[in-house]
Amino acid sequence: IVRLEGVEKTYLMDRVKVPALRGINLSIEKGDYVSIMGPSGSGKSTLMNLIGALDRPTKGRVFIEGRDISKLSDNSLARIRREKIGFVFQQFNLIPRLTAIENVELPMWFAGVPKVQRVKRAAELLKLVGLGDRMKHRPTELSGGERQRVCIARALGNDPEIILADEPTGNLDTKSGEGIMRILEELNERGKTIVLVTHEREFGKRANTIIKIRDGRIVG
Amino acid sequence: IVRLEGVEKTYLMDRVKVPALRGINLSIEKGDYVSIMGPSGSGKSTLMNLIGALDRPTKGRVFIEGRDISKLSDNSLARIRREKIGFVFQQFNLIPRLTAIENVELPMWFAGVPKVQRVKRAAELLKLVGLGDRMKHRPTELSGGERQRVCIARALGNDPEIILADEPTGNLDTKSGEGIMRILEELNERGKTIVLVTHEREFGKRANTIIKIRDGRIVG
Ligand SMILES: Nc1ncnc2c1ncn2[C@@H]1O[C@H](COP(=O)(O)OP(=O)(O)OP(=O)(O)O)[C@@H](O)[C@H]1O
Ligand SMILES: Nc1ncnc2c1ncn2[C@@H]1O[C@H](COP(=O)(O)OP(=O)(O)OP(=O)(O)O)[C@@H](O)[C@H]1O
Ligand SMILES: [Mg+2]
Ligand SMILES: [Mg+2]
Repeated sequence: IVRLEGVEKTYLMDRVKVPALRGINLSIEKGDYVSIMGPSGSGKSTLMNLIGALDRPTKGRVFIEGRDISKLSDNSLARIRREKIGFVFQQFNLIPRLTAIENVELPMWFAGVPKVQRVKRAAELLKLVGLGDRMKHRPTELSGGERQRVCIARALGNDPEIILADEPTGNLDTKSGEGIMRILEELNERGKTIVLVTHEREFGKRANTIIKIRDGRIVG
Repeated sequence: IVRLEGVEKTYLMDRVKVPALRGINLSIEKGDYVSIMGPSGSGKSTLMNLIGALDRPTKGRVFIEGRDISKLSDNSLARIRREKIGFVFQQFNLIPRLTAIENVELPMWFAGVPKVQRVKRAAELLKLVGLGDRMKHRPTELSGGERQRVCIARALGNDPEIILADEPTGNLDTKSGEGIMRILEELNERGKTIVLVTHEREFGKRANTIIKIRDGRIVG
């Protein structure tokens, strides 16, 4: 469902180049459950941004459902992301002025879902992640782990085919983290493709396919 | 070194009160190594903010080195924080326009440390946390775990007596997380008081004193 061929990503700073990814060849099957693990700074989030078409590679090609994303217009790319991909970011990025439920509604609003349906779905998703009593809180009125769970709920609103979760349990106690893992496993049983970046080995090894990354390359 | 007596903290929202802490009695000995563990939303960060004098309780009293912080002026409180307390926040809050090294220098600049010394110390601390080659990067040019490590370095600049670390390894792979734990243990061996919030049981149980919190109360 996602394929990367010869992908490189180099960040350019004033006088320095940072080669974050150095030649990635990767094929993710539809319906697979993949975990990506590796040291801090090894390129995991960069890789997730490319898989999720949030960024373009410096070299090489990225295919989503067989389509070369470098050939797509920004509009087509945005539509694929909106309809097909649910992204849980490592650093949250919730909208501070919106409540939890409004933040969860946002991708559905972009996708044209009518108000009544998206409020209902957003409320269900927040209850699913244990935030039924936090719906009206704004991000600054939530704990770290609560914000993380709002992000998880938000990623699921449009029932996406592919869920990309970058450290979704980094701020969660073991029990809440286990709850999130079970949501991901249940989505995978229903045919969704899951790509999970995690530093928790206990969680990472439950995936079907384990990818280890080090210094911008896939190893082992 | 820090004492909380009958401390309560209630957040006020438009029509709702959120009792985040409901009667905390806690005494932290100088030089102790304390870990605080509990479910997401149970009040750990709220408690850390009170211990670190970043917030005032709704009821009860907080004493730092025997001084009731409600009796102190904002200036005196700010001076205690600057000189005595190093805080690693759960959600980072680095200054986006400053580089990593400038972010680490900031508390030292506030404390009046001369330029040459603070640059030297900031560089050493960044090397200590493995970011010697990332000093000129701004926060948006760093990975999640790298930002977290800049925050850890920043907390140590003024050689504080008390280090409050709220989930300092949430974004770090096991090896980097282990590195941070060893820095904290080494600081404790040198007499520093460590208060660590962590959801990683393996790390939490290495503390001298373990505090469990649930629904705003200390339990067990
Ligand atoms: N400004 C606020 N207004 C209203 N409620 C708040 C505010 N800040 C925090 N809360 C609530 O207070 C409770 C405790 O928050 P706190 O951040 O202390 O939890 P925590 O134990 O650190 O959680 P986590 O492990 O998820 O970081 C949470 O349920 C949260 O929703
Ligand atoms: N905009 C940027 N400019 C320059 N360098 C960058 C930029 N973004 C990331 N980097 C660097 O690229 C490398 C890979 O970053 P990435 O965020 O992919 O790592 P990661 O594996 O997700 O790390 P972590 O586990 O800490 O989240 C890091 O060393 C980082 O410093
Ligand atoms: Mg990352
Ligand atoms: Mg917290």
